[in-house]
Amino acid sequence: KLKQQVISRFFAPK
Amino acid sequence: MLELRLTQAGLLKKVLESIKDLVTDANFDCSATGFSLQAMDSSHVALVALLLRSDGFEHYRCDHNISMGMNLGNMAKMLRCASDDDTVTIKADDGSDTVTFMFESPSQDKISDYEMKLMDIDSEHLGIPEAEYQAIVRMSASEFARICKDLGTIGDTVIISVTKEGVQFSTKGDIGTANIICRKNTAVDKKEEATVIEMAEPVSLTFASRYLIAFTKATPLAGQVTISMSYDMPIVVEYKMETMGYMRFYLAPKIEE
Repeated sequence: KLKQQVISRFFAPK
Repeated sequence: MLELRLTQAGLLKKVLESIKDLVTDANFDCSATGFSLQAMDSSHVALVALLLRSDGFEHYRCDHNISMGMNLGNMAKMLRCASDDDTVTIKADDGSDTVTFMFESPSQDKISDYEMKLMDIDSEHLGIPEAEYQAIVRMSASEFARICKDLGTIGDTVIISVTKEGVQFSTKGDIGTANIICRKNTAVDKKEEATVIEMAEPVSLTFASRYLIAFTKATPLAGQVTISMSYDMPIVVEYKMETMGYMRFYLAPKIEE
């Protein structure tokens, strides 16, 4: 089964 | 005081049409660099980064950095009232809660202004590191749009695989499967039809088709699209606007649970 990742997993808040 | 003048309203119209369905509200940031926007979709799966460089404008006055919260659907509605060849001027006074879009026809015989309410938007800016991507594909933007649309009718996810020979798009759905291979090809009549692959290592990642389809709303902005991929990184789908800047879409991949 595939799980959708989110952007915050890769880019941190500035 | 902010005053930005752009001779081709059509460009700004295309920009808005390409993001308004992905992002509802966003802050436009104005600085000496240019007019920019960074926003995530409501599920935080995709991120849009737009830059319209200051030197691409006919006139660019931005006394100090300013952030203007706008509803993109409403902004698109107002811009649709401009003709593509109108000159558009975006104006805002310091501390004002409105922004004005002024449209002038090429012969200067029709001048319209539309004032839109600004809104307070709480949005965090994400730091996007400069990255070296393992695989970069440049191909026809309209071909990429066609592929995303076609595969989206078969399955919910698209696997994009890059090898040095080409790029493969695959999907699987209830009715069956589909595979499209675009081989690298620079022997083309029009340079926008070329498929160029720059690859350090083969990469294969899985993405939700509906987001890729949403990104292709930006197709009218550029002849070519640049797709950058690395393992454990969001894909970047970039439309470069000649002299003006770029529209970049980032999409987090799907992984095996």
